[in-house]
Order: sequence, then structure tokens, then C-alpha cells
Amino acid sequence: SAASTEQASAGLPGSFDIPAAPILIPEGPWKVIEGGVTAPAGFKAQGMYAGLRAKGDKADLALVVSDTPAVAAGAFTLNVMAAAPVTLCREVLAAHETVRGVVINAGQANAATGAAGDRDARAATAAAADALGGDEASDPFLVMSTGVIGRRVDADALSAALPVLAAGLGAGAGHALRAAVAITTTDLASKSAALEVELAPGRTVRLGGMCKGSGMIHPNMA
Amino acid sequence: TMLGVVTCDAPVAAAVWRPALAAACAASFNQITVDGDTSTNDTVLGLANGAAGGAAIGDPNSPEARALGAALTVLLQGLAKSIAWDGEGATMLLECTARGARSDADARRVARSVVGSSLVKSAMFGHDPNWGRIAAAAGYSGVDYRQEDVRISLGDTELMRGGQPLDFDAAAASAYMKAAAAAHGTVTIEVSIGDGPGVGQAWGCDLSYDYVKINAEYTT
Repeated sequence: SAASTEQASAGLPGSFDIPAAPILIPEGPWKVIEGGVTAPAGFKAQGMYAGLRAKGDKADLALVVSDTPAVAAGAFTLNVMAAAPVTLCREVLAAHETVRGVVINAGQANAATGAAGDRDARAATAAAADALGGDEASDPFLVMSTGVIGRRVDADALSAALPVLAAGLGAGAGHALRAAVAITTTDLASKSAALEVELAPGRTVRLGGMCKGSGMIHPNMA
Repeated sequence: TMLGVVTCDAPVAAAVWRPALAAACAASFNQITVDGDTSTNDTVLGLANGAAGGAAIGDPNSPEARALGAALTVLLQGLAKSIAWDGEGATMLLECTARGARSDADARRVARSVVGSSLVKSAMFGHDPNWGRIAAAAGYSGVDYRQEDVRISLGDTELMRGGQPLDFDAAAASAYMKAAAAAHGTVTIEVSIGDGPGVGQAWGCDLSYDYVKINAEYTT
């Protein structure tokens, strides 16, 4: 309902009408808080329908952006047929300690797409940098894709949507929820969570996250 | 495919953040399975921007780094469990805890072997407290242990102890699974294989008719 409410005010295209999965964080010396990727300070997110999915109008493009360059880490599939976005992210993280954000599409996995897929992945990160007005050389973006294997992402539609998506970025729980919906494929529920933890007396930090997945699930990441 | 994005406002050095994410993934996303198929796109990205302020966390062995790593791990476990909970066609989340292994890595292998077994998964869908399938799946995990050290429990019902099957209340054990399925809740399986210090968990889901239906109709 938070997503539906904020969607109306944001005026972004797309449907966000799937339920949220239950919060399943184990109990411990941390406090589960509302929201997802925007719960920590200095992060904004958004999701929208960019016309990438073959069917329906469920949101299919998400952005997660840090206000300042963020120290970045990644874990990636060990599948030899790694998708173009995986290869590109590995390259970016080998060359840069920090990134500005992540652009994610649902609909096409951009896997087994050859050199054209590599170009599409690079076009997505370049378009994200353009939309945010940053310098891609010093503040690069990362990219993730999910959906049908062997199909290319519609790079033109993705690039055209990114300025709209960037203009709608926000730090609310609804923004995070919409981003979480926009990365789903066969998922029946969106998946977000956040927590707050005291690292030392008087020193509290926040972590937030979102994920997607329902089938083809047997991760073996390194 | 599973994708994950985690954000954090702690000021943390890459030398701390990167191994912390790797360790957290090993105990979370790498411990889930729905169908045994490893995707071409599985990725988890972690961004830490330091917006919370304070001194940078640069020593991976500092108490603050350890606390941050623990919090990161449980957040990713929560997210990973939500994927298994929402596995295609699933009616329940399976949570297997393995204990008594020589190492945590061995325990994780045993736990993942159990939740990844098609026979265990279909038994769960049929509400069948099939201790034999659980024992078999643990046994082919590649981890070495003695049969006579095996103990298996399903929820509160102990099914096997000292490698011997027990005369348990099968109807009650089945009712436990039926209730979990009705609520789309969690079924817990505990497997102990010795007296070692290793503990590990893995998460999966039952295997229903709908899994085949979904994937027969989803062209890739």
C-alpha cells in the first residue's frame, strides 16, 4: 500500500501491485526497522515500468543511488555462462573501490547475448551516469539484469526511461518498495528488509536491502 | 535468478566491507536452493556510503567490524530466506540446521544437501515425515561422519537418534507440516552428525506440482 500511495504522487508509469514477503531476519542485538535500501542515510531509490517486460505493465526498471560515492562490494555467480552485467560489474569493481549506484532491469537477463549484450550493459551504466549528471569515469554505476535468458535488453527503452526514473528518486520507504517490485520476475512477493545496529555505545548504523528470486535458485557466488 | 542489493551508511573501508559481504553471502544466499539450478546472473552488490559519520572502520578484526559483519549476515539471511519462502510453487519454507560437524563449512554442506533434495522436498509437500530421505540427503553431502552419530528432528518431533529410527508420532509430525503449509510458514529440520563445533543452516522450500507448471510455461 505504501508503494501504491507514493506511486500516485510520483506519477511514474507501471504497476506495483504485488504483496511484500514477510520479514525473516533472525532475532539478535539489532533492531528491524521499516523500509529497504533507502533506510540507511544518503541513499535514494525508485522503480518504474520502462516497457522492458514482454507482458504486462509491472515495473521493470530500478535505480539505487548513493548521494556520495559508496564503497562497493560484489558477489557473483560462478556459472561460466555469466551474463554481461556480471562481467561488467566484475570489471568495474576490480578497477574502482567506490560506485555511485546500481541500475537493475527485469524482463531480460542479458545472458548468452554475446558482444551485443556487453554493449547493452555498458549502455545501461552510461545512461544511468548521464541521468544522474555524474562522471562515469570516476563515479561508475553497476548494472544487474534478470529475466529471460538469451534475450537482449531494449537498450533504447531503458536509456529513455532513466531520466524519468532519476527524477523520481527518493529516500522514502515507498521508493525502496517500488524499486524492490521493479526487480521481480516470477516472484509472487517483493523482498525488502532493513535493520539498525549499535556498533559501539552511541554509534548506530543502518543497513537495508532488497532482493528477488523465485526459480532458478541455487546460488554459488564468489 | 537471485539478485540482491544491500546499502549501509557506516563508514567502512573496502578492505573490511568486501570480505564482510563475501562472508555474509556464504552464510545466506549461498545457502538457499529452490531447484538446484545456478543462474547466469546471480549477483549481490553492497554499497556503504559512510553517511552515518564517525571514524572509518578499517580493521576487519575490530569489534565494530565484527558487529557490522554480523548485522550484514543476518540481513542477508532474512532476504535469502524470503527467496526460499517465495520459491516457485512453494507452500512452505524449509529451514535445516546441521550441528556437530567438524566445521561450519561442513555443517552448511549437510544442511544444503538436505533442503536441496528433490525427495525431501516432495516429502515435505506431501506432509510425510520421511526421516529416511533426510538421512540419505545428509549422507551424500560429501561430509564424512558416522551413521551411529546421526540425530534427526522435524520441528519438535525427534525422528532418529544414535543412527536408529525412533517410534515417533507420525500423525503429529505430519500435522506440523500441514499446519506450516496452510500458513505458508516454516518447517524446521535439525540434523546432528557428531559432537564437532560446526553449525550451519540452509533454506529451501517444498516441491509442488506448480513448480513444473510454472517452468513448463516460462520459456527461456
